[in-house]
Amino acid sequence: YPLHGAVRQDHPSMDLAQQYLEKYYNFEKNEKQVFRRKDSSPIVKKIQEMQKFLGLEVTGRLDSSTMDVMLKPRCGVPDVGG
Amino acid sequence: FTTFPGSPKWRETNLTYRIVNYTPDLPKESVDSAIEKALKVWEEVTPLTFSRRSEGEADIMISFAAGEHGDFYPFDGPGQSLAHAYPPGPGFYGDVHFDDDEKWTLGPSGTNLFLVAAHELGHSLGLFHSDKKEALMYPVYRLSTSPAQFQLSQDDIDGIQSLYGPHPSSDATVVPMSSVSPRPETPAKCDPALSFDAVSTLRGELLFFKDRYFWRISRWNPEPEVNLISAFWPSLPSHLDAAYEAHSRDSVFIFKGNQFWAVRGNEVQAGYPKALHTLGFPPTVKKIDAAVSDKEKKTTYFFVEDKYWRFDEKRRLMDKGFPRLIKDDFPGIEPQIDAVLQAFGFFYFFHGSSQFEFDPNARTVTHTLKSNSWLLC
Repeated sequence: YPLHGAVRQDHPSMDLAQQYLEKYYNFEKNEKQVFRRKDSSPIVKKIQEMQKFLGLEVTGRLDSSTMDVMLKPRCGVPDVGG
Repeated sequence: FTTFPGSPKWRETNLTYRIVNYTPDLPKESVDSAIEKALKVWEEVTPLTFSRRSEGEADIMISFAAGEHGDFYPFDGPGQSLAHAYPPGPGFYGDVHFDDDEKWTLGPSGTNLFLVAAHELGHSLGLFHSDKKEALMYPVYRLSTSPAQFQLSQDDIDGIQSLYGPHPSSDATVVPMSSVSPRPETPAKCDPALSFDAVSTLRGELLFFKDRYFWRISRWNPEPEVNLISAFWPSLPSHLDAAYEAHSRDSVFIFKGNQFWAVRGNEVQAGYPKALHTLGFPPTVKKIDAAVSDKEKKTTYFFVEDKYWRFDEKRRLMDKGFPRLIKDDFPGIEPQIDAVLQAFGFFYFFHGSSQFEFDPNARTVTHTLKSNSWLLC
């Protein structure tokens, strides 16, 4: 997982992250995503929003603590935009 | 803690619940006792009481279901979403659904029904999610103690008591709760002179904007619900000019002066407000009067005084050959339109306290109504 620079779209954690953000954070479904660490990219902003909402360190990256939370079972009520 | 937009809460304190069906994972008695314990958690810190119904409609209908089960939020197999619930209100509001693809248990293994039920019932009573990890209303499932030792966090207590006040027997000074009556300055929905600032659809609902408020009507809750605009979209202004839904983008565009915002559900999108001219309007246009988007054609009409523009939602560009005169293409519709709504294949033009139903095929006004006809007056 390259910490700096583009992350390939087909990386398995990308699918999980995108699905999680679509389901619980109102992330627009058909956004073409490059998980490049550009602070302005929509996906980075959504990751930051999720991290802030859940009291995680706000990095904008799919770091291990963020992925851990995404893998955990949770309430189905969306945190944003329900 | 947070509450749902508009802070919906139950007006009654004696609420009813019904366990509609059962999971095969547990004996019925175990499900009953887990639900009773979960209700007791909230009963102990509020004036609320819960009585069980065995048939018919109850305030809180509790059921188990898997996958698609008749609402907007299908379940997703084992893991991920465990359950969900709706805020206080009529019909399916207040109801709790458990994902029956989970392995429901009363202990630490699998998914503890008591803990999830207590969280979801918090939603049924009006609490949204908390960002405090120790709170019951934190969205991520975490069984930290055995159910017997479970205690609400102070955050949960503060949240629910912000809606209902403390339990009568507690020594906390009881602040008399004003009966929830419409705010005095809420516009009277049946005033014959009522006019609207803007009207739009939103995910199957109808929104009627007026001053700082909007009425919300849906097929599943025909009684119009009035809310402050700021309760749902804190960064939006009031006294709007126009609004329309671009269905293909699940977005509502809201206009005031020479700016417009985009919202998705109750989330204002980043990068807004934008300037009107970014849509292709000439600099002479300082504000618009009304807007409506044709769902099938993915074409939006912007009305400004006696003219209108046509906008292609697919290309996100203004069509050539505009503006055109409203009276040329919408015979019978006078300028200075307040709002436009598309429904049942008609365009409904709102002009002061009057409303004109326009058949776009026959290109004629087919009915004249009062503007507030939609609010069941």
